[in-house]
Amino acid sequence: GRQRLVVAFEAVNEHFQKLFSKLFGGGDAHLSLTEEDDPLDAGLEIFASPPGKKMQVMSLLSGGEQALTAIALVFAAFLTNPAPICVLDEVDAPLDDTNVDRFCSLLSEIAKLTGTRFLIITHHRMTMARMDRLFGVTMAERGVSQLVSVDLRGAEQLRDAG
Amino acid sequence: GRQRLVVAFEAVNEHFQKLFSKLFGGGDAHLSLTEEDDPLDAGLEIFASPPGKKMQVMSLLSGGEQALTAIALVFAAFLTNPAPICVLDEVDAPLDDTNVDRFCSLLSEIAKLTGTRFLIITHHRMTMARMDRLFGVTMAERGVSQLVSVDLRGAEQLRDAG
Amino acid sequence: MQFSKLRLSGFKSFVDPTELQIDAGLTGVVGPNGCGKSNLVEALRWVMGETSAKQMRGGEMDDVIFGGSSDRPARNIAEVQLGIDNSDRRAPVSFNDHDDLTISRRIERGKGSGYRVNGKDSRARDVQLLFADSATGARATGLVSQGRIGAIINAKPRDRRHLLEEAA
Amino acid sequence: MQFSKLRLSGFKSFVDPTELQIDAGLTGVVGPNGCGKSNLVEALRWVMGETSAKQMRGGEMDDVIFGGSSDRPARNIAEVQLGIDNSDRRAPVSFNDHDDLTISRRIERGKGSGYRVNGKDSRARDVQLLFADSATGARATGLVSQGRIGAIINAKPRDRRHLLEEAA
Ligand SMILES: Nc1ncnc2c1ncn2[C@@H]1O[C@H](COP(=O)(O)OP(=O)(O)OP(=O)(O)O)[C@@H](O)[C@H]1O
Ligand SMILES: Nc1ncnc2c1ncn2[C@@H]1O[C@H](COP(=O)(O)OP(=O)(O)OP(=O)(O)O)[C@@H](O)[C@H]1O
Ligand SMILES: [Mg+2]
Ligand SMILES: [Mg+2]
Repeated sequence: GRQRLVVAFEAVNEHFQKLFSKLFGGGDAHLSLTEEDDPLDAGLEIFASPPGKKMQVMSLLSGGEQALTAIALVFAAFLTNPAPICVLDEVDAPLDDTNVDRFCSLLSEIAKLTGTRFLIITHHRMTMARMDRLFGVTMAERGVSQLVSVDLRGAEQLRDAG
Repeated sequence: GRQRLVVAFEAVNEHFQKLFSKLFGGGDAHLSLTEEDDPLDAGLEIFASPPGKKMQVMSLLSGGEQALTAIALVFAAFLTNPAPICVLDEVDAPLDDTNVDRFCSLLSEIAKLTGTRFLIITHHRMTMARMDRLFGVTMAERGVSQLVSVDLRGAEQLRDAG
Repeated sequence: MQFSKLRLSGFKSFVDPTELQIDAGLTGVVGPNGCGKSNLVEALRWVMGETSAKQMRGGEMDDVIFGGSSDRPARNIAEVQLGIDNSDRRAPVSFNDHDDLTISRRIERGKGSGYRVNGKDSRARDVQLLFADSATGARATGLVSQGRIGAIINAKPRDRRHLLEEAA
Repeated sequence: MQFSKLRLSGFKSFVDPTELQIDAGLTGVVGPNGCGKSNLVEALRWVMGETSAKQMRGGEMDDVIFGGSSDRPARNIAEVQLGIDNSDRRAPVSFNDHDDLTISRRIERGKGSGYRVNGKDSRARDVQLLFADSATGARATGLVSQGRIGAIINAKPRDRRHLLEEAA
């Protein structure tokens, strides 16, 4: 019980620190287990300092900084026990273009490292441009979804079609 | 107590139905007060059917459809008792370009109708293009915010600068 | 073991038979609000053994069956098939005779759902174990649904612990 | 009554004096993640009488004072001023002698905060009433912070009732 949790915590924390500084282009972050009477009840606290800022609890970061930190945490847990598939549904929504760029670079790196296949749902033009292939979902007939293969140009039109 | 709540409910519901069909380009929606022993404990349930879809509870809609429905509700409450200022912090994040376009049209309409001044924080290029003026916030010096007036070209650069 | 394709029929807004190829690297999925992108993620979660209707954004599991639109009548059957490339032969023993595996789940309105592996009836438990052995499944960390990142940010520290447990 | 400008000094990441003009129509605010956009919204909420540090994303109210960066020392004072155009003379009686009103709030580390209207000390209560009379204020429906739309979507029906109460 407790031993396995501590071992997992150390592995996830190590990945988390590396991934955080990849996603933020620097800075520092770490996880900590909250002190509880029963160790199996412990919670996970997240501390982070984007480049040039003071170390603080995640709740004091901005909306986009929190999202990027949470993405680093999810990928840290994923890399501790990689799976053949990873699906991300609009996780890039609160990110600005610089952070989207670093996010996409990390995706390519993980895909090469683990061989994981990614399905990425996005509205960001920059993310679309970094994909190996694109599928569009339309409702040409109201209430009925259809899947079509598209190129980048087609994807942008689809995005605007609505 | 109860009487005021029912009067407010009716006013908000009337605005909500009109605003929903403006934001979705059609469709239908309405609010309902949940039945409780003490009427002052009642909750607000939201029913909506985007164009061509069946009427259902808001939780069955897509992420973007839910956001647009919640925006209609906030504006309905706002219009019931309009204020001189309205501030929206990245409410357009989950919306596609077609919905952003209708959202911006509604903003302009409300600004003309009530004289309300709007501050709109956004990452969407289309929303930026529909503003009367733009301010950029930068952290040229790490950890220190500065405000600059920008044009659309400058805003896009700022968005990409990070 | 690699995922190679996902086929839907009568599942949520995908009333017509639909096939999504899943190849190596990064596959982007785009489209307007409300067109069915997240429904694809739910199809994958469902065929891997999801047991909770709430996780499928529904009130009961029958809500995954196409409920009709302004021009089409509701259906009574929904099916999702997942194609798996098992040429590295790493599937659990009971499924390891083939290079290709097809896992399917089919539901009939009012009658519940059942699973098949390469055409043979299978128990939900066996299908769930098949995926758990490859560090994936209906509740895997790698299936990040819409709004999940926001939920992690707003969660109390105790509620984030399952991220560790999954990694253990 | 119209809002015309917002001035910050030492408030959160706006350590240097900063002025935001608020004109008619739609004013867009843009910039990268973490640069200080939402801090502007909090400055407005704070000067209008916010009493909860949690609503300002802090642990205590002193957290609104510039806490330092890698190159600058922390400050001990923060101040926000809100310029109001009252030429339509619709402010409450006690503030209605002037065409222009300046509401300011100033906090000193460890010593709490105080309000002034056109340079004269005022009670928090009077400032809050000034805004309530114009259907606005620190908790007004029209101040939609980041994440608020998501919170309304995920709220239970009972928690959405305050939207009605505000409108009543
Ligand atoms: N059983 C069903 N039968 C028919 N349609 C359904 C069913 N269940 C859900 N839907 C429809 O699917 C739509 C939602 O699709 P989905 O959530 O996948 O959209 P999305 O592409 O992810 O949009 P967004 O970009 O806003 O997140 C809803 O409008 C809903 O009406
Ligand atoms: N008292 C303070 N002193 C100095 N800096 C502060 C203080 N309080 C908050 N900050 C900094 O302000 C930054 C957050 O700014 P803010 O939330 O306004 O960003 P934002 O522009 O809204 O970003 P996003 O687009 O990600 O939402 C944080 O990085 C935080 O470190
Ligand atoms: Mg979606
Ligand atoms: Mg923000």
